[in-house]
Amino acid sequence: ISFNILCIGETGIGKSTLMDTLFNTNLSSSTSTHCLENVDLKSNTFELSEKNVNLKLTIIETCGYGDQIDKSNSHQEILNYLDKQYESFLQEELSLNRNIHQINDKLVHLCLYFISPTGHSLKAIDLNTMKALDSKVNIIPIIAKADTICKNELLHFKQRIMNEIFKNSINIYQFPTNENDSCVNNQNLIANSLYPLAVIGSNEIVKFGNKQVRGRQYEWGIVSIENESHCDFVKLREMILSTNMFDLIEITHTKHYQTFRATRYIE
Amino acid sequence: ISFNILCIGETGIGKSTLMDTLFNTNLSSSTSTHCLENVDLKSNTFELSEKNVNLKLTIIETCGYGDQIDKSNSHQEILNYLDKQYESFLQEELSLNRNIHQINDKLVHLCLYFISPTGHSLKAIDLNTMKALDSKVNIIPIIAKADTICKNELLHFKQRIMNEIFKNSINIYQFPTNENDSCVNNQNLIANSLYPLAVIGSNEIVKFGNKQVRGRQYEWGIVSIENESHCDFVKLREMILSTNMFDLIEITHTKHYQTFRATRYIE
Ligand SMILES: Nc1nc2c(ncn2[C@@H]2O[C@H](COP(=O)(O)OP(=O)(O)O)[C@@H](O)[C@H]2O)c(=O)[nH]1
Ligand SMILES: Nc1nc2c(ncn2[C@@H]2O[C@H](COP(=O)(O)OP(=O)(O)O)[C@@H](O)[C@H]2O)c(=O)[nH]1
Repeated sequence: ISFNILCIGETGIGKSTLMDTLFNTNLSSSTSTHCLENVDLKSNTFELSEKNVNLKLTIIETCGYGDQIDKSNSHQEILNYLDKQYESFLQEELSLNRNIHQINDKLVHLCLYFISPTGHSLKAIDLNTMKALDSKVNIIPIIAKADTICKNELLHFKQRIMNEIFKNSINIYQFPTNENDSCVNNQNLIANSLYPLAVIGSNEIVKFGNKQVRGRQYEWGIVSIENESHCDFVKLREMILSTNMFDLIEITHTKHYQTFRATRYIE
Repeated sequence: ISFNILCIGETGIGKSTLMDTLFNTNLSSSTSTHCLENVDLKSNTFELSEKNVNLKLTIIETCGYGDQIDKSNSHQEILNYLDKQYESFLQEELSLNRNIHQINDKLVHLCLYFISPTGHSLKAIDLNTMKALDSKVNIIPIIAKADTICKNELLHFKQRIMNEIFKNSINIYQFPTNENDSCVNNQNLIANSLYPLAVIGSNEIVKFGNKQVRGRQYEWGIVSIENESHCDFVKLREMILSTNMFDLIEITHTKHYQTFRATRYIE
């Protein structure tokens, strides 16, 4: 199966680290610069095998997003990339040689939008970008570096963000709650109520009691990524990699790709 | 004595909270919006009495800094404000009615530049703004929300920031190390070596052992602002409010104001 994730967020917001945490990889070895003149996209593809499932995973990350003095073109590069994937998928579908089992699925199935943990609300660039992309890709907004925010602040921050998302009619992806499996429906209902999921990522293994866990070691304590009272990371991983991966892929094809195709036929 | 501090930093970076922590006030009661169309400056003045010294303190904070889609005018508003203070000081100095003991000193004696704790380096907006203002005001760069960064990451982050500051020839304020008091010289030498000071601010009082301290309570531990192994807050407060307050005021008058006056005479 091909699964393609796009990570959008400012430099240093923790995209590489979160991807490494999600997939147990080590992509975030280099320090990024804040001085790119334009938003760029860098992509890594690798194979993962788990429980007899071969997963071909592609992670696309923005570089320099939000760094430019003039941010008005911030989402243009991303929009171009998404359209390019839809276009080549369409061409392959239309081509006479097509073999439906061999169409390389390079559509972006999930866009993780990293929200800066300011504690106030969304920035203009967040609203603009999400609005520009919400009919093109499944967007799941997440609060990055959640270890910056205390528990009581986090609740209010989540509420303010969700209010702004609804007030601006931004269509974010919601985990489906009308599946045949009521257990899945319940899990998804809970996950939706935790939006935006507040995550922490780490490339460090720290000693926590007698266990070795992924975490961040501070002078005042140790954050354990897998501890659900520390952050929503476990919930995010479960939601996007196990419970709803197929829904994310399906919605991309049955909704977003169809929207693209319809728009192309009109032209 | 009048002491005027300008805080420059993005919305939600912790300016109000840090000022409240420094002066035991409660200015940060309102949630800021990220949607101001232009950078604005808001100012609060209050009187503090400590050890027979009456301090007339004015805190000026940027609003909406870094939020605009087009950030190219970010420092213009600040530049205008600084020049306006120098201009009215000059006019008062030149006026025939002047009473040297009554000139209201509204010059900005200290500019705290809040650096976002990305872990990478300075942003383009940081370099641009500091470069535009470094001949106008004493700039002390500080790393905000230092509880976001682990100890080992912090050392590298500080080094990268200082390298960029020197590489871009930005004149930041350094605590004086050639004073008559060798004890002060030593303290200042140490403080300079800790640049940029990494600070944490808090409006909450938390229970730490059997003490009530200003801090931030996380699920994994309690950050105590006054604890010098948690952050450089105590060092910053000591440096700017006690050891070097007069130097900051003096340099503003003997160096920055004189630079302004010279430029005005040339015009
Ligand atoms: N406090 C905190 N720091 C993080 C977290 N994730 C990553 N970092 C740190 O933030 C810095 C930038 O992370 P990186 O993944 O390179 O960000 P990217 O530029 O978005 O890819 C590094 O120093 C990381 O150690 C997190 O969840 N919390
Ligand atoms: N982690 C962390 N959060 C902070 C710190 N200082 C302030 N905050 C939080 O950041 C948010 C914004 O702070 P505020 O002072 O209003 O930022 P301002 O917009 O720059 O004035 C609030 O939720 C604060 O509680 C800090 O040192 N560390």
